Amino acid sequence: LTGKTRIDEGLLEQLEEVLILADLGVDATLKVISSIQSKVKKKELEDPAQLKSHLKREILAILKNGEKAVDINQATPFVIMVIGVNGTGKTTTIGKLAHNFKKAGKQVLLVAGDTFRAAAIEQLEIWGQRAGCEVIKHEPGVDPSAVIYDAMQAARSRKVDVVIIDTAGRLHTKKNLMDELKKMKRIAGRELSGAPHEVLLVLDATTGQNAISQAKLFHENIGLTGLILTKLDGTAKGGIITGIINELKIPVAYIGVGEKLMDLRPFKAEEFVEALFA
Amino acid sequence: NLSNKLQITFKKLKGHGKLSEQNIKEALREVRLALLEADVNFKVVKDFVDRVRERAIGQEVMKSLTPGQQLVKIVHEELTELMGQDRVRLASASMPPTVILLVGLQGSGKTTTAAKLANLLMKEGFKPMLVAADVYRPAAIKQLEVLGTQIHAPVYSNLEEKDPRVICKEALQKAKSQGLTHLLVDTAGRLHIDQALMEELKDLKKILAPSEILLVVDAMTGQDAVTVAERFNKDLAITGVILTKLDGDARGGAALSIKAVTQKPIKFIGTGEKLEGLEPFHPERMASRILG
Ligand SMILES: Nc1nc2c(ncn2[C@@H]2O[C@H](COP(=O)(O)OP(=O)(O)OP(=O)(O)O)[C@@H](O)[C@H]2O)c(=O)[nH]1
Ligand SMILES: Nc1nc2c(ncn2[C@@H]2O[C@H](COP(=O)(O)OP(=O)(O)OP(=O)(O)O)[C@@H](O)[C@H]2O)c(=O)[nH]1
Ligand SMILES: [Mg+2]
Ligand SMILES: [Mg+2]
Repeated sequence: LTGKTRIDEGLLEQLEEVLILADLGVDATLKVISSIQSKVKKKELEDPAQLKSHLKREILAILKNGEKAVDINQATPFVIMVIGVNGTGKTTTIGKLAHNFKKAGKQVLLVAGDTFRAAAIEQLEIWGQRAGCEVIKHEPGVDPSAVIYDAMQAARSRKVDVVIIDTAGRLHTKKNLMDELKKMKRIAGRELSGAPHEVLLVLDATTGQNAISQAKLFHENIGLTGLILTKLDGTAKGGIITGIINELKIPVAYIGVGEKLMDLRPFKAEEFVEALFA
Repeated sequence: NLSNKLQITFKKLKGHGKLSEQNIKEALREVRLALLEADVNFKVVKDFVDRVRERAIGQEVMKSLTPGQQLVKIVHEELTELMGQDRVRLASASMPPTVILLVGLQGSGKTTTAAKLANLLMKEGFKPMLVAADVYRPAAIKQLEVLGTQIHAPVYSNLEEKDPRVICKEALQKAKSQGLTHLLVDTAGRLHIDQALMEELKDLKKILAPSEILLVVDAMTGQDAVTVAERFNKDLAITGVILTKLDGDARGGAALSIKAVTQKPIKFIGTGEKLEGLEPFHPERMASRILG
């Protein structure tokens, strides 16, 4: 992006490539590029050396609106439901969240709401052991809403601070699975007023534009309060959250940067933009 | 979709007679956007559009009464050809067991796919054994054992052993002594940039001498598909790809990206969470899906 004397089509194409490769997606990329183009036309932006920093500021402005802090002090017990398509990192992220809240001195209860996938309950139990908190579970194959029901009773009687519900991975296009999730949310709210206080969608940073479809449908069906973007320790940039924040107004609470208990960070727009252009 | 967009592009030139370079330029831009929207890699799209451009300025489009339709037909043909052959078979070793090694990023569907392949092989009359070589992920071994039980396929595991190399050596011995036909090795998900774990795979390859090293990739993967596939291919010389979660609405452009950079065939697609959800790959269907 250097060595040019004015902003021409070639330079804008180079920018387009950077954004597309970062998985911003066609829509968000075209929006950003056309906004830059109109500034160039109006002579508000003329120096090619300024182009990259201007672009970064523009994207930063969008992402800054998408920072979310989860405040578990708003209610007790504070109930967090974790959802998303298959394999994005939900169960692992719940282990990390539990560790986070335990470090802050809170009592955490985990709920094995994935009663479908092979060894899902055992997997969550190991994370519970690592984080130092109990796991409410039933046998595999039971209605996950029954586990939620029991968990809400236990949360109240044990006076826990935070409850984190693990759910089975599911494709957003499967109506019966979305209905199952709706029922789980309804049962949580019926048994514990206000629950779930957060419904967080876990997105894999390697995902392309399908992430928008995922966010849209999960939001329409269940209602999202935030996102968690995982696997940012890889080479994928996760730029797709730009469009999700801008168009769907769903903020990002955390990012996952590895497979260990401490590999969770709050989402920070500045760091994210720097990484996008790295 | 692309057909409609191209119809609109070419409709604008009705009455101007001959198609101009500008018309073709606009039409190719629509093709480019359609592929980028399908998550095909930026550079792969560039090369692909160049290919199409050659045919787009040729007689078949220029002299056609329906240039839009003709161009879509060309794009579909070129895509199908690039996607490779129909129903490529699994390789088999000259001496049993045939070893199949499954590799890929975290969460792509390797463990489930290993069991699906075992299921398929058993239905074809073979005697496969699954190998639980993921010693890292919590309950990974249990996961494979539960799946193995569901389809009555033997699973080799060693809870005391922390080195996947030893597990693989032991499994190979056992399969040979029991006269089993196939060994399906499930490995831990890993990043292509994790040197130590990529070295581990290289060691497993030496020990197992696999007939197949299959890269398991999530169909919703975006631009990163190229970087991942190139690295796995460079380090291991993969023999094929399995694209999972195609029962969703991901366009699956990663399929084209991976095929373009590795030239390795996509052998199967995952079409569901149950163990029956594995189908042979059909390039023409994939091309239609990518074009939306
Ligand atoms: N590198 C990396 N791997 C991660 C991260 N988060 C999760 N993983 C890995 O991704 C894989 C899938 O994680 P899970 O927690 O099982 O994902 P899930 O969404 O619960 O999966 P399902 O319940 O099957 O839908 C595991 O191998 C995790 O270790 C991350 O931030 N970075
Ligand atoms: N819908 C759908 N889900 C799938 C498909 N293949 C696998 N899955 C699901 O994807 C999730 C991850 O599958 P795994 O087999 O655990 O993935 P993995 O690659 O072994 O994960 P790691 O070992 O952590 O790297 C699970 O919830 C599977 O049920 C598929 O074709 N369609
Ligand atoms: Mg899970
Ligand atoms: Mg696995």
